[in-house]
Amino acid sequence: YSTFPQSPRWKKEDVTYGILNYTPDMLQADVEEAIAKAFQLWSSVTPLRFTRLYSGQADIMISFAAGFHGDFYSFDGPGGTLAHAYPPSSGIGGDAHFDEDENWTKFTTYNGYNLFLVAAHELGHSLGLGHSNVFGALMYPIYMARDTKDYRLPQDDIDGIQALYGATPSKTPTRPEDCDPHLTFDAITTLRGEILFFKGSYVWRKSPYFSDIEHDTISSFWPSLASGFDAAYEVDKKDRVIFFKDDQYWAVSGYSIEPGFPKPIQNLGFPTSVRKIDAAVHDQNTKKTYFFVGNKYWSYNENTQSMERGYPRKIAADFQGIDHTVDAALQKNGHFYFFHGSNQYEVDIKNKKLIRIMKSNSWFNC
Amino acid sequence: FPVVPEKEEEDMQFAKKYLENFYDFKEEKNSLFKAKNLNRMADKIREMQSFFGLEVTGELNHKTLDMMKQPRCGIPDVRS
Repeated sequence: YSTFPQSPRWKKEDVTYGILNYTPDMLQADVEEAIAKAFQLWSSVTPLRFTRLYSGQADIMISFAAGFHGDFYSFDGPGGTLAHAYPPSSGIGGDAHFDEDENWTKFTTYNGYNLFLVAAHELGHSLGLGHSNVFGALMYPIYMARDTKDYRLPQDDIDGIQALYGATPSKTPTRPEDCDPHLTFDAITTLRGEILFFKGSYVWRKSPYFSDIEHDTISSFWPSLASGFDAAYEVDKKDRVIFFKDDQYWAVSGYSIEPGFPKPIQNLGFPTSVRKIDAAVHDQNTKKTYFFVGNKYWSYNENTQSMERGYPRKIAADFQGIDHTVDAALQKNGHFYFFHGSNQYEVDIKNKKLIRIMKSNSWFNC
Repeated sequence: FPVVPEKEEEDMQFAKKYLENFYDFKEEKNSLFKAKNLNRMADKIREMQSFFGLEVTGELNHKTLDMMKQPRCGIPDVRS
């Protein structure tokens, strides 16, 4: 491996990135996934954490351009140079440029270049790595089509990036035990008959088809949403799950993020004073979705796609026994389940009366 | 068959551009330094052949040219 002269590196562990524009060769969601997976390759072996910014200037700005594009290194049409990136520093430092005259693809075919592979290489430069003369290394200068499923960083590249940033901290944040009595959740939703419980970057998956609880990371389902959620709910008739993080939301169908997302939560009718929501749950019977923010809640009509009049209302005024904020919410077996800390409150949907209180992880057969 | 002269010249220009982009080759523009340029270019070809594990000959042979034509990253392999 090699580094740039004087080995420039980011002097922090939290590095931001932004996607300035997209190639017309691929779906936007596929571009975002390829970029997110490329960052994960490097964050999985270092203390680095990458956060995407959806506006403003990030440390690493990613763009597609052809020919002359404003720096001293014009691209050269199809073939030849595919992309380039700048070592860590302010301004153009860290930025990665991809030649739009190439055919970009999410596959590893022979009539296009795999964006994930090229982006992973270029982001190596954005983090301070130069080229490697080890054949097969990711930082080898020449493009090599290879299977990207479960692609693992070659050892030479790991040695190089860890020479700059050190290894993954020995104590990687571990998933809490299923039956930890203090277990709390960020968000919970149904999905095609299963129930997904989210905390940090982890997801517990409870399926009616298997007795065991499956443990995954969010990135294994939605790589570009790896850092976790504030709230989530399913509109089963549309086979759609909506995820919320800060003041944005995404719609997914299975593994695919629908194009055009994220969107600002104000699109749903929230006032600008609301910067994030705590929980959301959809009532499949009435087609209404309840959003919980602090001690208030909103009712959203999925048919008219608009907030109902007369909201927000106080949670405690309508849901007796729910005198606190709601971390996560779920509809199952004809009941609502409101999670607060390590407890959950089972509520009768019709009369909104509290039925019983249980531990949040009672779903895990503890 | 012997390479057609124009093709040879074309390859030479391509190689020169490649070595300028990726191996920090700087050509003296003054034609008085033609011999010096050729030596310097041979040195840079050797450097590139060594980087890619090719036989180090300093000559712009077929394999070396082939490697130069592979799709690649735009960042230099060596830099001053």
